[in-house]
Amino acid sequence: MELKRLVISGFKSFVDRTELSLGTGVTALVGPNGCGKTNVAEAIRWALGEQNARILRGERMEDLIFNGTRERPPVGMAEVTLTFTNEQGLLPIDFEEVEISRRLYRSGESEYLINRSPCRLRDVTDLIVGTGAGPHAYAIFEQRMVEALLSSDPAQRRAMFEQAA
Amino acid sequence: MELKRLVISGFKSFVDRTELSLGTGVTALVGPNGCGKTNVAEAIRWALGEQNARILRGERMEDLIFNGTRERPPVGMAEVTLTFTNEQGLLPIDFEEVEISRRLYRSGESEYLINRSPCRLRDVTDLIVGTGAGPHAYAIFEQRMVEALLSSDPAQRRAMFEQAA
Amino acid sequence: ARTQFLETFDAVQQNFRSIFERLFEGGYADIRIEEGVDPLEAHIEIVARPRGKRLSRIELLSGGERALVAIGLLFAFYLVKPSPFCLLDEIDAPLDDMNIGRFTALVKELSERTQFAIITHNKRTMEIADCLYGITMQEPGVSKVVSVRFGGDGNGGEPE
Amino acid sequence: ARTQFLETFDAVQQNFRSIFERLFEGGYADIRIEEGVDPLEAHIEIVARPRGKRLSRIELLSGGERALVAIGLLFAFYLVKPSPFCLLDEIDAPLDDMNIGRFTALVKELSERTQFAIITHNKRTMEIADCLYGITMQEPGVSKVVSVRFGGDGNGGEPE
Ligand SMILES: Nc1ncnc2c1ncn2[C@@H]1O[C@H](COP(=O)(O)OP(=O)(O)OP(=O)(O)O)[C@@H](O)[C@H]1O
Ligand SMILES: Nc1ncnc2c1ncn2[C@@H]1O[C@H](COP(=O)(O)OP(=O)(O)OP(=O)(O)O)[C@@H](O)[C@H]1O
Ligand SMILES: [Mg+2]
Ligand SMILES: [Mg+2]
Repeated sequence: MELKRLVISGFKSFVDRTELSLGTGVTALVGPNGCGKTNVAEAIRWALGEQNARILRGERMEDLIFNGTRERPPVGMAEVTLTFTNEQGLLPIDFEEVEISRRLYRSGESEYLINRSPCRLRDVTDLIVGTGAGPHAYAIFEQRMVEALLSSDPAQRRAMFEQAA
Repeated sequence: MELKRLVISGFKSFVDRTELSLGTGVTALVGPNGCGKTNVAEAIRWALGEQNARILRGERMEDLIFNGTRERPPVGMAEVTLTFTNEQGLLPIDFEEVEISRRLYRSGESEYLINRSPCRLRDVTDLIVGTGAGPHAYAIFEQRMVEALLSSDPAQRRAMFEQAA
Repeated sequence: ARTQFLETFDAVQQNFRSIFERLFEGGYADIRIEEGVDPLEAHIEIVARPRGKRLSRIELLSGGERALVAIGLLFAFYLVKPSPFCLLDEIDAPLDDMNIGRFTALVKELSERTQFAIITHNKRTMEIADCLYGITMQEPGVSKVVSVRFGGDGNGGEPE
Repeated sequence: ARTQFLETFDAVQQNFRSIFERLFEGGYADIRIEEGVDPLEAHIEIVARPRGKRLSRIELLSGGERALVAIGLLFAFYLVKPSPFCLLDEIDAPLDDMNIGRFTALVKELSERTQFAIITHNKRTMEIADCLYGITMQEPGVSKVVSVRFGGDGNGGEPE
């Protein structure tokens, strides 16, 4: 199972439709401070069903929609689409390619689609859990996890172990 | 007032007597992970009277003495000497050069010297406070201070402000 | 819950010991559960002995050594239940050149079975990429993907 | 205590606003005390608007932007009661090339009145040094100073 393509539109600083094709092996994302790299990571998390706005550095889910700059007005919707290949049949669905989309409107209304077919958030997360790769079909390593492991607060370290179990 | 010279012996990984001469302007300390750079910063803090072993990454003050490697046995004493110039008379003492030394023995016994004359820890800290540069004649910026300012825990940020006041 | 925790702990411990040996080229590290207490409440100690040094609790290691040990432990967790896709967001920041080399060698090897996306500022980390994307904000506040380079042959420089 | 806190706060605030402008080449930042509460108990908010972007609480900025704002604030504290000697231990780790340049320019300027010792892994930061010391552990566990170079003319490379 591979993440073949990622399309981001209206999500945080990616106001214009942006496409990233990923291949096997290692893809590096580089650029200056504040240019949007972590936003890409958050777009992937969000599309796979992350419901905690705080994890995505927002106060409310609506904070994820591009909220404008001096030159550009805010937009009304954020959309992220992930396309996975499914040659090994890891995803419990009868397709060779699986496209997962998530949309959020300013009204607070959300849409979820699997292969362009509307579904519920639950269907997306079930699909991901169904890969047997834990609650997420992906792992993200970031500085705050390194700090939790190194923390002088034993509870933080234990929490990391409990999450893995 | 300038830190002209730093001599470290038996302190943490600096088992052999090591001398660093500093000039005006910017001195850079470089080297691989774990080679001893932060130990140098801790040596300066300790010589200026730091009493909290935890700040120096130790459990007890005795942890600061070189405790041996496979090839080398532990040693019995740690010593750090700082030599300051005093042309502006910032240090409230009638000398053009001021040498501050601190020694710690395995027994737990400590010695403090100003210009080779034994004194108490209190005399060293009074001298430093007397420069008018706050409780320390030096400022240290490190990652944990950056994190305290950025912390989502408001108490940590406030503590930084209270320290400055 | 206790059994599951202990089983996971054993798996993580085993992974951690072998990953550490690769990352530190020798030396030894371990994770230990405080004895005599309910495992679900116990402290978990991390100890490491970089080559030639003494065994220490992680609190006594240098900034870069701690980061490398923690990265090894994150991968130890990960290998218990590997996912097809793994994203690393600037975890290489405190590492020196030698340690970046060991870190990237480990990632390169794991990338035979796992797809990796690595966010980094480090030129040596970029060198192992099969594919490189540059992200910029030439228009303030607006992100744009500006370049794609293939072939991790050391030609990928930061395209800013 | 309250008066002293507020006086210090005002001094820090003033320093912070002008340092930020230097570090971010425009843009604006501020620190604010939560209103209507005892200042000694109040939240202190840090807001920043990098050039071209919107004003945000620091929590919403990127990793490198947050680090640069915090560094600016540390210098703002520092300038309230400058000491003759200032040591920086690897605080440049999350910064990209452009931000390292701004950070080093600020340090270079302050170094006319303050003696700086900077611990760093970054080649661009090393370039502003008037004097460079390399520390190694060729014998495991034993630190040694191995090289001294004078002249911050860009010739100082990491002597490992
Ligand atoms: N809803 C939003 N609308 C517009 N811009 C946003 C929104 N949310 C965040 N941003 C912008 O995204 C930027 C942060 O991007 P990001 O965290 O991805 O940077 P980065 O590339 O990871 O940088 P670094 O290397 O410093 O970690 C911020 O400058 C912020 O202004
Ligand atoms: N009492 C001691 N005796 C001998 N060695 C010690 C002692 N205390 C600490 N050390 C050693 O000092 C080393 C840490 O050095 P230090 O923290 O200065 O590294 P550093 O150069 O700052 O590295 P980094 O770039 O990773 O921050 C550790 O490897 C530790 O083994
Ligand atoms: Mg980031
Ligand atoms: Mg260090």
